[in-house]
This record gives sequence, structure tokens and C-alpha cells, in this order.
Amino acid sequence: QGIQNPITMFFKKT
Amino acid sequence: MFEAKFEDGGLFKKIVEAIKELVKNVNLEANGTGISLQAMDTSHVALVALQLNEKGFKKYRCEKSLTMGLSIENLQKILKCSGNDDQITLRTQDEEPTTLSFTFESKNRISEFQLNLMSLDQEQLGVPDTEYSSVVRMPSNEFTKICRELGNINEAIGIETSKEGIKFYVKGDIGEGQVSVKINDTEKPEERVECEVDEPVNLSFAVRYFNLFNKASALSSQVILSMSQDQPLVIEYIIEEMGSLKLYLAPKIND
Repeated sequence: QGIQNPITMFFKKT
Repeated sequence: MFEAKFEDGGLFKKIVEAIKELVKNVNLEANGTGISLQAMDTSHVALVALQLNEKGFKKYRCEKSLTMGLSIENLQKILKCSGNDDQITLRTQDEEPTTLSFTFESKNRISEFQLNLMSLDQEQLGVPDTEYSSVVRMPSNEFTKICRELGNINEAIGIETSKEGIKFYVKGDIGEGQVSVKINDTEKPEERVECEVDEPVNLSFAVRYFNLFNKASALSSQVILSMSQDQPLVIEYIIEEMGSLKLYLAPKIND
């Protein structure tokens, strides 16, 4: 069913 | 000193109802421009972002930026003491508040509550401004229905855009199915389907996050899906006159 990446992989912590 | 009065308290209740399935503890940020909230779901997979502009409030004052950490579950317990037609005022006196006051006003009743706040050291995520290559606007109840129905067939839902419209599809163990929604420029805005497709996308998402978030469809008759290939999609519910509630979710990568 594929790999679910976390949103933190795309949006960096400020 | 912070004070924000919702003309329509029911709206605030719907917002909390929509996010309570996804986020547990959140930092409510208040400043001169309005109230915002950004929090990840417990598994750090999805991101919820709320933006309410001060112009949308019946009354709004915020002399100094404030961060108020609160438990959504406890906030809901307080809000359950209000009526859907109440005006709701949020207020705090201090610069480093330890409680947030609520006033619920209806014609013949006024209630006061205080919610204890907590200090949450939640880091904020920087959401880059993105030009999305496919932006679809469609009726929110139709999107909710499609996600719920196809979610029964498979846990991952495929979304394919084209200039003609948007196709939702599933391929599961029990079988497969697809729903194609065509663009239409009906004069009834709540039934309109619009697709701005510079680049078509074909992405797969864990539909359970959509189903959890789609409680927000009570906030708006339309939903906006913004997508780019291999980028997180944004599901946006516009909150009339006030702002918006967004969910960001990364697509599943086929292994």
C-alpha cells in the first residue's frame, strides 16, 4: 500500500 | 489583554469539532492580525493549520502576541456548555496567561468559564508558499461522500487531475472503482466544480486522514484541493469572512 512520509519531511521546523 | 468575540459561536464549535479527531494539544497564537493554530496529528504525518483574521470577529483586541497552549479535548468540554447560536468571547488579561476565559451569550443567558492552559513546546513548521500545478474546487459534501465511500474499498485513494475534471480511484483486495467528477460552471456556487490544471497530477493518499478532516465540511459548502506531483496536498475549507482551515498531507510513495 505504499510508504507514507511524515509532513516533517517536507516542511522544516522554524 | 486579548479579547476575541465570535458573532457566530457555532462556527468556533465546528472548527474545534473538525480538528479534535486529528490534533490533541495545540498552541493557539493570537496577535494583532488574528488567531492562528498549527499542529501535527499525533503520528506527525498530517498538519492542520487554522487562520482566523481579526476582521472576522465581532470584537477583537490583542495588544501583545500571545501563545495559549490548550488541550482540544478540554476545550471541547468547555464548548459543550455553549449553545450553537451563542456569541462566544475568548479573553485573557495577562501577558503570560495560565487560563483562557470564555463567555457564552444568548438572549436570556450568559455563562463564564475558564480553561486552564498548558505550556507546550511544540515547534512550528514552515509551510513554503507553493504554486500548485493542480487546484480543484468542488462541493465539500461530494468530496466527503467520495472519500467515505471509496475509503471503504481501500485505505489509499488515488487522485488524478485533468482539464476535464478530477478522478478519484481505488484498487483494493476486494476490487476497484473510480469516480470522475466533471467541471461544471453552474450558477449555484456551492455546486460548482472548477479545475485549474497547469500540470496534471496522479497521487495516492491515506484516505483515513481525509475522512477525519472532512468533519470540516460543515464549515464550507466548497472545498479546495491544491496539489503538485510528489508534494503534500492541501485540503482547504474557507471560513466565510474569517479565514480558513487547512490540512496538509504527503502523498503515499509506491514502494
